[in-house]
Amino acid sequence: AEDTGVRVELAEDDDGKKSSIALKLWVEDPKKLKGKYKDSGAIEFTFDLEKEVPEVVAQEMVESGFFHESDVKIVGKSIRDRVSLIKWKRERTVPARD
Amino acid sequence: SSTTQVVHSAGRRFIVSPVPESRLREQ
Repeated sequence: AEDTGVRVELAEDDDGKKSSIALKLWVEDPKKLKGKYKDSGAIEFTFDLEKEVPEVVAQEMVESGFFHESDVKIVGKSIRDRVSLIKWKRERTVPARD
Repeated sequence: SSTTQVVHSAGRRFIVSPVPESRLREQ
């Protein structure tokens, strides 16, 4: 995935079954952000892989004061990349059926 | 370590905790 300067990782083991999963996001490289960034730490949240949209979560983070509005796209993309990877891994580990 | 919670008006809960130094990229 592209280096956005924003890191998103699983905050729990993925059992491959539940749709809602805990993710953790933090800024690795503040220079990649457009807006002024106040280092607040790692942000943990739950994300529903089936129902939710990464960009909506990014918007909620902006509204909660974690990021400047100009960085909503980069945060959304960072979450989307990680979510895509989780889904891709899940697809590859689906048990074979008759 | 200290953690804080921020609840967005849409109901999502954000739990904020310090990033372990080992997880930060060396500049």
